[in-house]
Amino acid sequence: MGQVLVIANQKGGVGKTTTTLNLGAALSELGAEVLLIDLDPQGGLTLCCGYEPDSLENTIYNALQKGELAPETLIKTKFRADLIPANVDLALAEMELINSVAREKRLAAILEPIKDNYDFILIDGQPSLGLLTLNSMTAADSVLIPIACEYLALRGVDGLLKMIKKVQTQLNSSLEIKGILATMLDRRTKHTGQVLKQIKEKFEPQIKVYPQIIYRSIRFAEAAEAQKPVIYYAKKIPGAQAYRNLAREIRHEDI
Amino acid sequence: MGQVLVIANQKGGVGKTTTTLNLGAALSELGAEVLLIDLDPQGGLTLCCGYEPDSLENTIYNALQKGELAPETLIKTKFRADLIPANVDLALAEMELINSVAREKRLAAILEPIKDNYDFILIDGQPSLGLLTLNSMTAADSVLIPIACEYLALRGVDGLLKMIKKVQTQLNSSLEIKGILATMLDRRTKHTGQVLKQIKEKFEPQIKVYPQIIYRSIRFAEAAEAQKPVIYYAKKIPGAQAYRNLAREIRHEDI
Ligand SMILES: Nc1ncnc2c1ncn2[C@@H]1O[C@H](COP(=O)(O)OP(=O)(O)OP(=O)(O)O)[C@@H](O)[C@H]1O
Ligand SMILES: Nc1ncnc2c1ncn2[C@@H]1O[C@H](COP(=O)(O)OP(=O)(O)OP(=O)(O)O)[C@@H](O)[C@H]1O
Ligand SMILES: [Mg+2]
Ligand SMILES: [Mg+2]
Repeated sequence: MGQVLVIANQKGGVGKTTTTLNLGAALSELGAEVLLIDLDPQGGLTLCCGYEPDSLENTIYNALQKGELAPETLIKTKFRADLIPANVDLALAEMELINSVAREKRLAAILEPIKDNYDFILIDGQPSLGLLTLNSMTAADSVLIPIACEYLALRGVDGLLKMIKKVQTQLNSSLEIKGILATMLDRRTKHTGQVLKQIKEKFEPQIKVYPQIIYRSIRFAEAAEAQKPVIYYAKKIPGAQAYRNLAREIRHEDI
Repeated sequence: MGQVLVIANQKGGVGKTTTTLNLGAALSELGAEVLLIDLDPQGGLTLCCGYEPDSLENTIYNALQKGELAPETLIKTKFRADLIPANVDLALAEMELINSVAREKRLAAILEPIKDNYDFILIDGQPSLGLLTLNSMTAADSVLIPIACEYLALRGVDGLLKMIKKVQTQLNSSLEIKGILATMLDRRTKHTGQVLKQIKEKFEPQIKVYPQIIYRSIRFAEAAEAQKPVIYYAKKIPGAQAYRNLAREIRHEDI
């Protein structure tokens, strides 16, 4: 029974796409069947998997519009996982879905027929609390929240938790918070270490803060340019190890 | 005659809020009359100006809803500029405005009566291409595009330029692109230098790439926590000097 996990945080640039890509690749490496879904019109995840977003005819936008997933929308990545890509067309979906019936449930309805083909379905969310994010949370079993160890990223989490509560009461009562993943920690700076401490003090024990921490490294931006997950582009850096350990822990939680 | 400048890029975490705050503070320091508008439900700009977003009753959301700006919505910052704040209520505005008449022109209509009280009105955009961003571009004279010197940020600009073209043909024919501001350059890494080169090769001379470059420094995140613009929190760092020089150049362009 596939577990649907949405990687969400409306604060921009905290590592949502990077986490979806690397957690997905690491879970595939452990032998799990994985589907990645790009739900951001920027198409960052699609790019990191080596596809040109604007060259694709079948994307998640077409599936949301038609209310069903054409089989050719599912494409292969180089690391065994499947991908449902996105491109800038998806920016239209929010305005087009607004007036449709059960508009928050479109994505959940599309995933229903294929959910059991996978162990994990990871959804990369866009940096907003709009209708696409509502769709992703309505379709999901749980939410993983990456938080960059910087002041503004910490402050933004309250708005996200409020939204999750609303979704739990009105749209998806089984939605849980999987946990928080601290990212962009930089040993050279006091500030990021202090924010990590604040994240733990503020959210534990109600919300799990994963022990794996993703340290800042320029290798991540280089890996994106090389269109590879960092766990293959720079295997030995602490961040790559942390994503592999995170995958082991999440896979272990699942069994 | 106030110049309305929107700081926009749908890629998250590239320095939109930091640029609005520091360019605004630096323009105020040069004697210009400045209004800052927070158009992001995260309320990052409101926070950096020392206000608790959720404690405020009058925000840009109320003005958009009523179609007019109550005088008490305008609040003072500690650096002479005025601020129209935002909080998470603004996330509702997108869904509520969708079905209203002339939905893209709400912000422009609100600013009309106060435009001439300022030399510069700076709008901090949220990381998306939705209706609030459309509103900001319809109300603006020009767009300043911060781009972090990292691969994914560079790739996202095409979608933004497409949207600007659409706004120019359908909603606001006088909208111009002020220029591109390169941010998060890190002398210690080859990658950011290469991306800066790619930004210049790809966009110049059609689009101006400002000579001022905002280098990466943890002082920015610390300044946000201290709720001060970095130009006051850490005056001597290269990034603070760059924002002061940028303000001088933009002020000079205006005369
Ligand atoms: N641990 C890290 N250290 C340094 N850079 C990182 C790290 N993780 C991701 N990055 C880089 O930081 C930038 C932001 O990461 P990413 O795009 O994954 O964030 P996001 O939350 O998906 O952004 P958006 O809000 O735009 O969707 C990218 O350029 C990425 O390559
Ligand atoms: N030049 C810089 N060097 C290092 N850190 C920076 C720099 N400019 C901004 N920051 C920090 O990087 C993070 C992202 O910046 P900021 O919030 O201004 O980006 P944004 O584009 O407004 O993000 P969002 O897309 O979420 O609105 C913040 O924590 C900020 O303090
Ligand atoms: Mg992303
Ligand atoms: Mg911002």
